Amino acid sequence: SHTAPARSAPPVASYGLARDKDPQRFLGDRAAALGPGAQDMVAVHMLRLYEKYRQRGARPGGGNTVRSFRPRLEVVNQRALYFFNLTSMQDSEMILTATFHFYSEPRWPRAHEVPCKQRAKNASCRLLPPGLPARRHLLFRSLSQNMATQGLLRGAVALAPPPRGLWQARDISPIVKAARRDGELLLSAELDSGEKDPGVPRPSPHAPYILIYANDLAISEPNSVAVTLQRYDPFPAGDPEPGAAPNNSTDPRVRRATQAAGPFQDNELPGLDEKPAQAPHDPQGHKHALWPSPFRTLKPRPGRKDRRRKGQDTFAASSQVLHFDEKTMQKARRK
Amino acid sequence: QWDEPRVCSRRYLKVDFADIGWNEWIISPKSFDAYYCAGACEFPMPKIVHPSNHATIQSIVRAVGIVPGIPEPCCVPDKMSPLGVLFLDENRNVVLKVYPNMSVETCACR
Repeated sequence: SHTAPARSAPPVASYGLARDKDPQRFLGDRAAALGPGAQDMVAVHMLRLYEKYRQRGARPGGGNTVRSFRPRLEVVNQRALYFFNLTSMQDSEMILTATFHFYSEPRWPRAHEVPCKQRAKNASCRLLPPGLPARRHLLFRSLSQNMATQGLLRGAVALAPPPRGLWQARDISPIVKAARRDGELLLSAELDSGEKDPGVPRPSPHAPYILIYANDLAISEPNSVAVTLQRYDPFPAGDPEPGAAPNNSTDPRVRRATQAAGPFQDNELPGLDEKPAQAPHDPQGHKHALWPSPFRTLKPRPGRKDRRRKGQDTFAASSQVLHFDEKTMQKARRK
Repeated sequence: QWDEPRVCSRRYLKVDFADIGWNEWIISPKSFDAYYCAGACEFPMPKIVHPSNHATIQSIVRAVGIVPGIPEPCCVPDKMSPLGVLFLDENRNVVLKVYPNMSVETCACR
């Protein structure tokens, strides 16, 4: 198996606040490139990696591939779970590093009232200052596509409360590699603060995301660009579009009529009315000699002299009638 | 294109991903300078076409004409450079891949 080069991914990384607070500002005109609704932090991060590569040729994470994964938010038993579908990773991609990026703000537990001990004249009930912000844990579980269970707990990461709201990153390479080895490419992440009703977060540009830095061992294959970027067939296999070609082939291109539809003055060459040359006779008498085979049978090459003579009479024999379709004829008439 | 040199050399080609229908999922770049190689590898081949030893021998054998039907060597890319492409995968997640051999730097007769 691929041993990733020793690379100490930052156990804790936190980004400058200003630029990340408002991804749109950083994106600028490149936001259009990402399409609507894709202007979240993961898009900003990936654009930044791309710019870094483009300007300095810096290989992202020491490999040739970076895959980002946006989560699907689900609430299970009052808890917010972020599901990441890692199935788009290719078998040829050897994972170097995987990082989990999340935005967190300090959570102050609610200040609570202290019953007054004695009702002194001038004492008044006072509130205890709020305790320390709650410690939170990141819980990772992995499950295979069709399992309905909670999944196998793959790791728990204790989080120190942040001094203020900011993005952080954690290295989850062992968790992702183990889950992939076991074929469980659905990962769930839970930000557990231990509170009873933490309140369910709504989808926001602050949703967490996963980045996987990999080395695609198949990228130097000839034509590797086609494997990931050539997606010609816009229709899913086996479901021809209504406008498909009449003979039900999956090819969506419209076949043009070869025989002229209406009677019109065809441009038969005057004085040449022999039939076109028959399909070459097949000495072995195979049945397909009657049907012109889709492939032209190779004829032995005639010598130089009769090649010249043959060229003349085949021209005379084979091209008496030229067919043009209606559109071409209209254009010709107009000219 | 008409005033291009006859000899094997690099020719300019800008590829716009919209022209090949890939622009829907390619975020960046929208186009890049790919170049291509074209031109003759006639005997005698000048140094500028960086002929390989085999191409030199093939070119001489063809010029001497002892063995009929030997074609002249081909003008192909020699040094190439990679291209980083940012695109959306089938799940519309953003992916960055650095593809090798996407742009021609030099051509040669092979």
